[in-house]
Amino acid sequence: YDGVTTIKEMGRSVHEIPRQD
Amino acid sequence: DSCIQFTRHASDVLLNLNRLRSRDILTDVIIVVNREHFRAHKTVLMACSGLFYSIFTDQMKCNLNIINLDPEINPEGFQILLDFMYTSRLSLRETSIMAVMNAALYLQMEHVVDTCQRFLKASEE
Repeated sequence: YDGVTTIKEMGRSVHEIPRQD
Repeated sequence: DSCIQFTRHASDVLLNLNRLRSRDILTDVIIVVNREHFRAHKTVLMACSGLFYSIFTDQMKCNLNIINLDPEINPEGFQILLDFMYTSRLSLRETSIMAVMNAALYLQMEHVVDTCQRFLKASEE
């Protein structure tokens, strides 16, 4: 990603799989 | 042009993989260590261990879904390494560090071995 502005996102990126359904 | 880097993506994905393991979802191999059974995902094992990488990339062995480890390997040591693979946290206790190191050597997890050796050296000092 050279030369591309990178914005850092500190929050969760994907869903969280529950411990059980 | 710009891009967004989700800084906690690796840990979020790893947590989900560990949730899948604990719910036995899509686990595809049983590792037998001295009669104790551990279910896991081949892809995670081979991403973390040189031994599992060589086993599951071998055409003759990649379809095995039960793997018996050397009887010399201590189940507790293996369990600690398996949890490390799925959490990035390596539990080190005086009583188990040698079993962990022995299992890590066997599983060809050199970085863990080196780190344990440095931890041991530092704690002796």
